[in-house]
Amino acid sequence: RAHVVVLGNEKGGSGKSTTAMHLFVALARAGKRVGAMDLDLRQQSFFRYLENRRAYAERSGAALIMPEQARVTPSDLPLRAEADEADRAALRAALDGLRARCDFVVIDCPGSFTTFSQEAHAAADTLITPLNDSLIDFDLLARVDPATGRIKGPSIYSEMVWRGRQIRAQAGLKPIDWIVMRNRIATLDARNKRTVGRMLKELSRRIGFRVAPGFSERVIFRELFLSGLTLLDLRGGAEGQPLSMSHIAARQEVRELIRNLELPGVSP
Amino acid sequence: RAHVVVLGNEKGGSGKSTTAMHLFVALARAGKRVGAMDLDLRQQSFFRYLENRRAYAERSGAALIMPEQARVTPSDLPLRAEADEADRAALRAALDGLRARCDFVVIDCPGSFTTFSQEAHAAADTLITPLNDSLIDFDLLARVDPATGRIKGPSIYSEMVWRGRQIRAQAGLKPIDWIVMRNRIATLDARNKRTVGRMLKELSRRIGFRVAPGFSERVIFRELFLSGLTLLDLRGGAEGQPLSMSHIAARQEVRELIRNLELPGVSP
Ligand SMILES: Nc1ncnc2c1ncn2[C@@H]1O[C@H](COP(=O)(O)OP(=O)(O)OP(=O)(O)O)[C@@H](O)[C@H]1O
Ligand SMILES: Nc1ncnc2c1ncn2[C@@H]1O[C@H](COP(=O)(O)OP(=O)(O)OP(=O)(O)O)[C@@H](O)[C@H]1O
Ligand SMILES: [Mg+2]
Ligand SMILES: [Mg+2]
Repeated sequence: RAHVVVLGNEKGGSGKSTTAMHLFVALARAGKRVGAMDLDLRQQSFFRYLENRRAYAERSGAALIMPEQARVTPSDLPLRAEADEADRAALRAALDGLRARCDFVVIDCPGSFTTFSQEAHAAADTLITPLNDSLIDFDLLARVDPATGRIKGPSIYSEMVWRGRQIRAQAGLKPIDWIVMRNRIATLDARNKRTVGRMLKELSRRIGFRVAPGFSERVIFRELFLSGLTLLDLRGGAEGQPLSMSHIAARQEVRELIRNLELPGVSP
Repeated sequence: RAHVVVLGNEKGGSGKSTTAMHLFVALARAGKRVGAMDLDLRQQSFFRYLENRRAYAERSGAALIMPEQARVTPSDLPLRAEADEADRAALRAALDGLRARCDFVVIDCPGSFTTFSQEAHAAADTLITPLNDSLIDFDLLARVDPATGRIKGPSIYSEMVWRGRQIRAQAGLKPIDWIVMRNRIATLDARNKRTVGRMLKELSRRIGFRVAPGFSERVIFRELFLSGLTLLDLRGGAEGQPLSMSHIAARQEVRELIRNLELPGVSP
């Protein structure tokens, strides 16, 4: 049965879809069969990125690996409690299908609370939470006392993860491996970076996650969307130019993330 | 009656809450009475920033302007259609209260589609949509043909704005002044920046918004959350140090945004 990797963070724009895409390509290039779900039903950034990838492969003749994609449709039952139950069942059915045929399933979640997202968090063997280096983003993980800078307690997204863990424990499944990954790390940000780093370290012990170094702020992570490519697909540069130092460093960051994830059967 | 400014973008992490906070402080320091609403009911980043501001004022004795804040509670009616209607009425009631007592009302919307957010878009005299310099963010405004780079048509967030305009027109209100504001602009990003800039220019003519230069990527926009301060509140630096070149440039960006908004009775 496939190992399920969920990209989750209720905070918008933290890098879930970007990380989902790069994780998929890294696993696929490592020879794994990868399934994919995009639970951000309106935005569909992950699946749109894949759509662009398929289109690029078709018009260029390039052989570009694609995942097996499974979709869910939200229930239109008028009573919310019934619609939620139908959604949970729909997600489990779609996921079970992928799990039977793949080595890994990558699930991208929305930057909001939905029944699909909560259910995915309960289905996660590995949960990756990308996080901007910002106390605004941190505020969704934990409340910080503004007077003392000390952590007061878990916040709404930690509670969502805790609920996922609870559901999983009740089902007798092994615990979620929760990794918080710093993203869009700026070069000139020493004081703020130290503050966020210190708080992450403290919080990781309290609520049970590991911290991964993650990705720097790099244009290469966001300029290839239309081509459906990632920097991992580029050999010597998109137009045959040699890879820049920044590309090489970016590749190293993706490799480092994969290594930190400690996924079964994967050595980067 | 107050002029309503809405921060909207279904894309998460584009900078709505950050811009809402800086807009509030700029208007308040210009002597305006400002009302505030935070329709991101779970995250509440805008109102949490204000909570930190109030706490800072109390413990430091500093006189820090606060807006008049109005809250809404989501309906718990079991039938979705009834709950939506109750939510729309609740928003209008809260907003009417603020409008009667303030010069401006700043409404921060969530990075997701909600009834409250759609209703706020219909109530907007000015709508500010912050946008990362990224075709992933742009994808929520318009679909781009990956083969040609041409704009194919409006996407989910543009449709949300269009719906707001429709509701407004039916109510006989004057049109929304829609401003798309580039945010987190990187210094080293020439090619991608040009691409996004070109597409924004083309799209602005097609679907009817103006483009404002916006804010550069600057740590100062995200490191003051715990203090509840913004760079506009700093005189000569938070610890009495002289303002850096970056702070002065950041202030200029905020001033430039205010100038571009062309708000009634405001000259920056
Ligand atoms: N390391 C990075 N360097 C540069 N840009 C990045 C990086 N990571 C993400 N981005 C950009 O930041 C924005 C947000 O990223 P992304 O859409 O992946 O986040 P998300 O968490 O999926 O957002 P949402 O909550 O809306 O689903 C996008 O414009 C993306 O291109
Ligand atoms: N100009 C900027 N420079 C540096 N950091 C910024 C800037 N604008 C926003 N940020 C940071 O980017 C992240 C997203 O900003 P913000 O929370 O304001 O976006 P949002 O659109 O309100 O997100 P959501 O959709 O989750 O409500 C935050 O960590 C914030 O501190
Ligand atoms: Mg996403
Ligand atoms: Mg926000």
